[in-house]
Amino acid sequence: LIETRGIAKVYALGETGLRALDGVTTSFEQGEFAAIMGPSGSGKSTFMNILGCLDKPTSGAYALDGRDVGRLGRDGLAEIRNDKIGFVFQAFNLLPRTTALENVELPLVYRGTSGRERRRRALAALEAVGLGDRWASLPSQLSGGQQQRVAIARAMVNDARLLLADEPTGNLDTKSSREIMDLFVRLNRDSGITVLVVTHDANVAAYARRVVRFLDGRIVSDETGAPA
Amino acid sequence: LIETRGIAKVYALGETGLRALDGVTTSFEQGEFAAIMGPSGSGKSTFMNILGCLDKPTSGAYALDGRDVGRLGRDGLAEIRNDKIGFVFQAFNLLPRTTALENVELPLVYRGTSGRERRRRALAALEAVGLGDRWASLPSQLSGGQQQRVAIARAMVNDARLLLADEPTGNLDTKSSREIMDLFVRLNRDSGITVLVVTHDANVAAYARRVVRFLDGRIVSDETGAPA
Ligand SMILES: Nc1ncnc2c1ncn2[C@@H]1O[C@H](COP(=O)(O)OP(=O)(O)OP(=O)(O)O)[C@@H](O)[C@H]1O
Ligand SMILES: Nc1ncnc2c1ncn2[C@@H]1O[C@H](COP(=O)(O)OP(=O)(O)OP(=O)(O)O)[C@@H](O)[C@H]1O
Ligand SMILES: [Mg+2]
Ligand SMILES: [Mg+2]
Repeated sequence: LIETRGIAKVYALGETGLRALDGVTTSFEQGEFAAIMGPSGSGKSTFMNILGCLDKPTSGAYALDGRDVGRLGRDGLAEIRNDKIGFVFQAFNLLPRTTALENVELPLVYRGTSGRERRRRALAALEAVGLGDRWASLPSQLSGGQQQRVAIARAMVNDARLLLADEPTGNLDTKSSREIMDLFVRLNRDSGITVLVVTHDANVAAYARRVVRFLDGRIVSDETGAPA
Repeated sequence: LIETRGIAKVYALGETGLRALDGVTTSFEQGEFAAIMGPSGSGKSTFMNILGCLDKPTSGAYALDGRDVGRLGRDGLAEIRNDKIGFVFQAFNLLPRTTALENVELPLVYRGTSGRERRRRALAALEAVGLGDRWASLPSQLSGGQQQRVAIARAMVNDARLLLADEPTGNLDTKSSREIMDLFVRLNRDSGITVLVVTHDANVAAYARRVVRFLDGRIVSDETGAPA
């Protein structure tokens, strides 16, 4: 599904650039479940943003589903995102003056799904993360973990083939974390969705079959093991 | 240092209120180090915001350093916050178009500290969290864990007597988490600062001498044990 070759990302910072990614070559097949780990600042979110077509590399090549993503313009990238990719951001990125339900509906609005079907699917996704009763709450009325779960619901509602989750359990208690990871395992196993999870938590990484570790903008290890 | 009696917080939500806190009575002495734990939505951040004078309870009493905080107006509360309390928010709350250094300086600006002393102390706090070389970066140029560490530096810079840290390690890798918790232990042990840490991570809670657990807006257990 995903193939990268020599991806680099250099941010202009002061007099020198900052190399957030320094030649990342890897691939992920459809149906994989992988954890992405590494120290703070090692390039994980930068890599995830590129995989999710939210950002472009400075150099290197990225093919998604056989298609060279580097050649796409803004509209092509947006189309891919809306159609293929569910994203859980590290900073949740909920619209602030918008209810939980409307936040979760948003990918379907971009898709042109009808109002009634949108609402049905958004409510089902909220119930799957234990927040059906809070559908009318604004983000400011939700705890940190509750906001995170709304973001997870939004990522799952468009039946994307690729789910990129950047620290999806950072603000969740152990029980909620397990429930979310069990959801991701079901999506992966039953629907064949490719799941990549950035995490600092070894208990979360243990759900994945493969662990890719970053350090200073590079992949330093890539281990495939038995599922937990 | 802290004494609460029957603290309740009811948010107006739809036709009924939502009881985020339901009669919390507890106390924390100067020099304590306690972890606050509990499921998502159990009232931890709500309680921390009240202890930090960022919000008021619906009912109940709260005395900080012998002073009835409920009787204070806005200016009195702001004075207490700026003078006595360092706060690490769950959502980091950095000013977006402001450098890391300027964000960390902010409590000292409110204090009227001179520019040169402000800058010296802010840079020292950034170096203590491993980000001295990123002092000129805006929050948008920092990773999630780096932003969290800037927030921690800001909480420590005003030599507050009380440090309230809401999920300070949620976005940090294990090594960075240990470094931050070691910093907190040193502040507690060497300077007598009272430290309350909300966390979902048992490894982080293990640094505390006391663990207070919330469930559905109430304290359900309060255990004192040996330090880790
Ligand atoms: N927009 C930007 N401009 C400049 N530098 C950036 C930008 N975004 C990220 N960086 C820098 O690039 C490096 C990698 O950042 P990235 O967010 O990918 O790290 P990360 O592995 O996700 O870290 P964390 O675990 O803290 O979330 C960091 O040093 C960061 O400060
Ligand atoms: N401004 C608000 N308006 C309405 N309800 C709120 C508001 N803030 C919090 N709540 C609700 O109060 C309850 C407690 O929230 P709180 O943020 O204290 O939980 P928490 O224990 O910090 O959870 P987490 O671990 O997810 O951060 C939750 O049900 C939440 O939705
Ligand atoms: Mg990150
Ligand atoms: Mg909270």
